[in-house]
Amino acid sequence: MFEAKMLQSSVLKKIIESLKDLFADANFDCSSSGITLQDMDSSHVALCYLKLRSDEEGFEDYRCDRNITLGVNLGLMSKILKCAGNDDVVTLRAEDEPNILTFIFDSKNSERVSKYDIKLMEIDSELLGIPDTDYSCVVKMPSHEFQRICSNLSQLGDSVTIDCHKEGVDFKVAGEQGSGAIKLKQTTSVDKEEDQVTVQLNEPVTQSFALKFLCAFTKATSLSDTVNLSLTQDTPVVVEYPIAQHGYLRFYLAPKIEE
Amino acid sequence: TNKQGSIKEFFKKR
Repeated sequence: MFEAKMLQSSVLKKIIESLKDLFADANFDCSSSGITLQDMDSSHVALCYLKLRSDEEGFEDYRCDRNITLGVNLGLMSKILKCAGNDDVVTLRAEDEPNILTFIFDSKNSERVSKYDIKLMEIDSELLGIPDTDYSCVVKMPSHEFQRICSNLSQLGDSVTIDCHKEGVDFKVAGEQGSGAIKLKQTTSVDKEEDQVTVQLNEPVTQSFALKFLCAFTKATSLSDTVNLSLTQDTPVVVEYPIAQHGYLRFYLAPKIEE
Repeated sequence: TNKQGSIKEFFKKR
């Protein structure tokens, strides 16, 4: 038996909304330690990795008697989650050898209980080993700022060059019709931690990435006030959205490599 | 010119 009771259905809604356009079908791997999801986009350029820890406060109840994999079409899951109110408590339930995933939505005042079943899919997805590495540079910034940068620069070109150095981080685009550059300096005088830009630098990095994917990742902006960008030369960038009381959602994007 | 790398070039199959 698997049963996970999440206090905020809005969190699950936001996660699925941010994934469903790039990642059509995905396996939720459930174990006693929590729920993980790893998936590649169809072009094998981007990878997402979701971790929801069972011992965090976001779950009111969590039970997973044996490890199970729930293969789900994320478009369908998005439709089901639209049937939940934002303040509803959502319970996910499945048997040990499941064909069906059940969603139960409880309204805050317990006056309305709705239940939906969806058929599970057999998804043959390739799991990749994500190496645990120290990155040359980790940029922490407000998530809405990163969203704005990606959106602004995508109007002029397809790829952004991210340049991390000791003063801050530069985002540059050069297209056929024009070019643009946004410089972010490290902030020291901002009151709120979530408004700060910080750059932890071991080594400077200059790397180009496809804006199409970065813009898609920023659909997760509402999950978190801040976003962390981890970069090392000639390796995928990690775009991480911490999820309060649950864990995190990370996106990995392969760099553009000079031919 | 830049070529788009594949994530599979960096992360090997588990």
